[in-house]
Amino acid sequence: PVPPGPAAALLQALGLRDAPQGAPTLRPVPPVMWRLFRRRDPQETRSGLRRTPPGATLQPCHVEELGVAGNIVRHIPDRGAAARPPEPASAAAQCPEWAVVFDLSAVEPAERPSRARLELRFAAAAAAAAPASGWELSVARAGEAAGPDPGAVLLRQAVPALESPVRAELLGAAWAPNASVPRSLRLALALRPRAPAACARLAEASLLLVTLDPRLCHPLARPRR
Amino acid sequence: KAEPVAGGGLGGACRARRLYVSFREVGWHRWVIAPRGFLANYCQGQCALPAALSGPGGPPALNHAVLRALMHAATPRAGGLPCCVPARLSPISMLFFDNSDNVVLRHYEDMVVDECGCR
Repeated sequence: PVPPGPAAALLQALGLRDAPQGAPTLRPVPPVMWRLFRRRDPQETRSGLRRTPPGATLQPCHVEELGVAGNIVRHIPDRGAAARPPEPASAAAQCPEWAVVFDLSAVEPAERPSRARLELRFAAAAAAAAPASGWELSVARAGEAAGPDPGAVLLRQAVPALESPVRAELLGAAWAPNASVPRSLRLALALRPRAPAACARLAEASLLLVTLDPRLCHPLARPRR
Repeated sequence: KAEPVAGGGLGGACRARRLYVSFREVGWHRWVIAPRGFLANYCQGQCALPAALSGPGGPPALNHAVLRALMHAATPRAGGLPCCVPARLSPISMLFFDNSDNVVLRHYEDMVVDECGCR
């Protein structure tokens, strides 16, 4: 229940439906989220107190580092990770497919998506045994049935190496850019080596979703003439 | 934590006073990752002349505020003084865990009073 009194009013002013209970599982804050926070509030983090440099005006409702409009950035973990069976070592022809599930129910209908970046990290062993010609990532819509099923392929992308996270832009592929965000996103991923090589193993999947809530967005006040 | 106003009255001319909002005090420290709090500040003070005129480097004075201060100086009963309110604000960002175990960064406009003015 929403706490009574001023705390409820402040929560509402911050556009939060209810007081979050804190992370059910303590997990580290992803570096990209720290970087984005520090980009916006460098004084706060370092000194613990806020000071605005005179004349500095950050463009409201814009995420400079990602180059898109937005005032809410969410790092959404894959819900399917726990249910994924351990992968058998297999020859390239039978590389496994992975079902990933993202819970987007926290996104409000008024929020307009401006970026949906899938980020995949693979186990180091596969990175070391990468084929010279690289890999091909395919992302398909997974059906409601348990486990991945091929479904419609949303995008294919060449992946030269696996040392750094593999990123793929889903906005425009998984749902139309001007459509509202679905409540849940189920995908079937496959990473196939272009030449015979050992299969890669998915270590972590996450989604970086940027949205713009126009209700919390004021146009930049024009300087007085 | 707020800066105590000297003498318990309106505390001299209109200007920004320190007000630090601690999320621990509000009981949000379990779900707010950063910041731990922020300097929201607040405006307080007299808007009589010359305070109704803007200070050096401050926001330009509103003619109406100067008019009211003049009227008050001439005939105090003819309406009150202008009000001491925020004239320039700046945003903050908050990093927190939501109820779906997502890490969320939200940007909020107009959360910190940088300057006060008479209006």
